[in-house]
Amino acid sequence: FLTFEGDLKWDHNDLTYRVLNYSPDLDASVIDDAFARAFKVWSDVTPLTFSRLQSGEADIMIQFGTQEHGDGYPFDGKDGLLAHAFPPGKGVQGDAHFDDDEFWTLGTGIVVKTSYGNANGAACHFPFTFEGQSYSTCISEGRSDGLPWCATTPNYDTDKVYGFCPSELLYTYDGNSDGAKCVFPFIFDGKSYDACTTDGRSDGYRWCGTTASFDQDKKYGFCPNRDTAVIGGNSQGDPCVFPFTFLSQTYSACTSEGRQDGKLWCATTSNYDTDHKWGFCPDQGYSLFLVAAHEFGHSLGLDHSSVREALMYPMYSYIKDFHLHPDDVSGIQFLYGRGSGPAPTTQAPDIPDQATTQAEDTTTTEGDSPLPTEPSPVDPSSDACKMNSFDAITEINGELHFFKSGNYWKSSVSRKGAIQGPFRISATWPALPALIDTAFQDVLTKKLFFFSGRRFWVYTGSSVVGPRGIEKLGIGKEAERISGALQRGRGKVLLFSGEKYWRLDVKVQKVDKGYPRLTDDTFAGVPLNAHDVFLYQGKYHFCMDRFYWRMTPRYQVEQVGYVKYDILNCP
Amino acid sequence: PLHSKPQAVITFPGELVSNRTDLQLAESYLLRFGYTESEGKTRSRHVSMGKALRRMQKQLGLEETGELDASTLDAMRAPRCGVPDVGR
Repeated sequence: FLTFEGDLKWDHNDLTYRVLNYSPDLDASVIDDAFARAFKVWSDVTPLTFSRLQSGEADIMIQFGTQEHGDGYPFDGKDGLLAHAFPPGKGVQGDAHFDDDEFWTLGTGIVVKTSYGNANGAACHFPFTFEGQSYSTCISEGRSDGLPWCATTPNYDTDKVYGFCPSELLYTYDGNSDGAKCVFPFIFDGKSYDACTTDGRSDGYRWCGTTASFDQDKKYGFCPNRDTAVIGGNSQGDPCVFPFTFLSQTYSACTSEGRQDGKLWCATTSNYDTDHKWGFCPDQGYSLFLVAAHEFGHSLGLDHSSVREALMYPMYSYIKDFHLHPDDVSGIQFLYGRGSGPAPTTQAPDIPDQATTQAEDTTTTEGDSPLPTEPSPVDPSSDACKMNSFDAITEINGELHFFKSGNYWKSSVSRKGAIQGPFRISATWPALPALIDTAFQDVLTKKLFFFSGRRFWVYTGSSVVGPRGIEKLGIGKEAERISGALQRGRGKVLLFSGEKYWRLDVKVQKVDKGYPRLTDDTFAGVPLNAHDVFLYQGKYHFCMDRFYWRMTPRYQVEQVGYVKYDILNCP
Repeated sequence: PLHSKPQAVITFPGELVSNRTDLQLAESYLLRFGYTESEGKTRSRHVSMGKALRRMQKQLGLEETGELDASTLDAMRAPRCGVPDVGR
C-alpha cells in the first residue's frame, strides 16, 4: 500500500460525511446504503467512525457530477475515469466525487427499486410475466395513467406483487420540491415543456417544474432515470426510442453498428440520421459501493496500491463477495491503528537484550564442532501459530526458521504444516541475544549471519565471530538496525534498513560502492517499513505485521497474504 | 450467400473520448496519472515515454516491456479511479 506524501491523515477519528446530491441511476436509499456500507469497510478495521450530516460542512463531502464539475479535474464521459477523491484536509480535501456519466449500479446491472404498490419497495424482477407475456423492462401496460410498473416476483399473474418504477410522473429528487412529481406542461423561460429537460443547465442533469410555471414559482426537481434511459452520449437519461433509423436502416433493439468498440447504443428519437440524438444502452454498470469504498480510502489518506487484488488498486473490477484485502487493512491501520476490531492474538513481550554489554569485535568461540547441537523444544505448548508476527524469518539448511523473543520455530519447506519448536535461541547459538532482527545463511559457505541492533554475529557450525558493529561492514549510523536480508546470487546479500538497502559482499564482509539505495526505486509496491525481508523459494518476502508481500525476481508483487496461514501453514 | 455490407464507423456527437490514436491515448494517460511530466520538462520525448511506460507497467503489475503493447493499451482503456498513481 501507499499513503499520500507526508502521510496525510485526519487528526480526529470521529469523521463526518454529507451526501450533496444523488445520481438519477439509483434510488436515493440505495445510494445512501452503498455509501454507508463503503464507510463501514474502513470503520470495521480502524478506530474511525463515520456520522452523516444533512447540512453544513462535513469532513467528507460527496457529490455526483459530470465532466468539469467545479474542482478543475474534469471527468471524461462514460467509462474511463469513474470517480476521484482528495486526501484528508480542509475544504475540498477529503471530498469524493463520482462521474455521473457512468451507469451506477451495484455491479450487476440495473437496480430498479419500486415505490408504492404492494411490494414494500422491493426491486423489479426481470423478466416477469404479465397476462401471459414476458417483460424485461418496466411497462405501462394495464394502466391508463401511463405510470411504469413492474412485478417484483417472476410472475405477476400468479403472485400479484408489484411496484411502480422510477419515473418523473411519480417523483423527483433533490431540487426544492421535496420529491414532488413533475407537472407537464411547465413553463420555463417562457417556453412550454412536456418532458424533462436539460435546458438552462450546463451539467446535463434532467429536470422539470413541479408546478405549471417554473418562471413564476421557481419550484423544480430532478428527474429519476427510467429503466430504459440511456447512459451518456448526448441524451443522458432519455429513453431509447424503438424502432429508430440509423444510416437508413431500422433498428428495434440496441446495436453496436457504427462503433468499433462493440458498445451497445440506441437513438433517443426515431431517426438518428436527422436528429443525431443517442446514448449507450444500460450495461452491468459500476458498483457504487465498490467505487465509493475505494474513493473513501483516498479520503482517509491511502494512495493507490500496486497489489492487483487490493481495493486501492486503481483499476475497477467487480467483486461479488467483497472483503477488504490485507494490503488495504495494513495501509489504513498504518495510518489510524487497529481500533476495536478483532483483538490481536497473544504476543509475547520482547525479552531485553542480554548481550548489549558485550564488547564488540571479539571472537568468543572457535570450536571444531561442525554443527550446533540439535535443540530440544522448550515448551511444546508455545505455539508459533499464536504469534502475531516474527522478529526474523530465514531459511537455514532448507528449513524456514521463525525467530521471536528468544525462541525460534522451524518449518520444513518440503513438509508443509510440520512446525517444530519452540527452541531457545540461546541453546542453539549461545552468543546471540534474544532479539534477532535479521538472519541469513550464505549460499556458498553456509555461514550464518545474525543481526541485532547495530551488531552482527557470524556462525560457522558452532564457532562464532562477534558481536561486531555493522559499521565494520561499511553501514553508517543511518541504520539503527538491519531489518532484512536477501541473498543475491553467490556471495552477495542485500541488507535492508529503513527505506534503504546495501549490497554486502559476503566474502570481504564489506558493502559495495554505490550503496545505500532507495528500496522503493527497486522494490516498488512493498511496504517501505517492512520489519523483515527474506528470501524463500526464490522470491522476495517483505513482512509487515501479520502480512507479507511476495515479490518475483522481476520485482512484481504477486501476492500479499498472511505469514501465519500462507507460510507457516497454520490451520 | 449474403454479402455483408462494409461496417460504417461514425463519430458520435458528444462523445469525449473519440478516435484518438494509441500514441495520443498513451501520452495523455501517462501524463494524467503522473508517469510523465508536461512537455517542456521532459528531455527526450521518446526516452521518457519508454521509461514512463515501464514505470506504469510496473505499478499496474503488467509485463515491463517499455512498449505500447496490447495489454498496456487495454490497461489504459480500463475503467479506473481518477487519482494519479504517481505524484500529487
